[in-house]
Amino acid sequence: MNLFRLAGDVSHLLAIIILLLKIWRTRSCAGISGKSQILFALVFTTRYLDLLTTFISFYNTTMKVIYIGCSYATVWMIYAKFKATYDSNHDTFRMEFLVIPIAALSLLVNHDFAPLEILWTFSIYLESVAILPQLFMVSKTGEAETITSHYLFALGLYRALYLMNWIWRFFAEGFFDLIAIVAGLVQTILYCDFFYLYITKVLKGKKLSLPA
Amino acid sequence: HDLTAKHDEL
Repeated sequence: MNLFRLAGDVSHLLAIIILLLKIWRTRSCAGISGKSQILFALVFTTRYLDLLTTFISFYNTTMKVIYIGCSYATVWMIYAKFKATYDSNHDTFRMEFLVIPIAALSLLVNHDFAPLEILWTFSIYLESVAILPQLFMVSKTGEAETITSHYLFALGLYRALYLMNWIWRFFAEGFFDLIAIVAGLVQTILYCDFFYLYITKVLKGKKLSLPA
Repeated sequence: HDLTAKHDEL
């Protein structure tokens, strides 16, 4: 464990909690892409099956359980509890255009053709594009609530911190995992224009609005 | 190093 990875995990946990509280407290999931949340639940489910097979540490197990629990709770709130506030007209990204090619890619490019490893690879690839329906929805509505932009910032920051963690681990431990690094780069790059808008607008107290 | 041994990151 190093500082970058810990900061990344904290940022990721913060993002998940911000979203959960936003929906629960405002009793509304307006502006939130349910599809992205389904994809995140799928990412955690396929990545954390090793909860059943290997114990790494108390921290590792606890965080995985929290991530899985919160992501399913978020999906449940969007599609059941506060379904009336779900904006399905603007959440139109075709998830199958992401899941199917990535499933194929994870069968072709992986470290080991074993079930758990293929699922882990699928999860890493899927996570890199899972935010697309949400970014697509923000661009369609042309704006995002401030709390949603904080959620997106924390979520984007987490993988950027992981990139720093992998640089650190490369020099400190000689460890590197090219699949995770390439997917993490793609994932972070997808947030770049959002990061620019967040820093130039939201941090100046303005509302996040995309140029129409 | 065997990468698949265990993915110790979240």
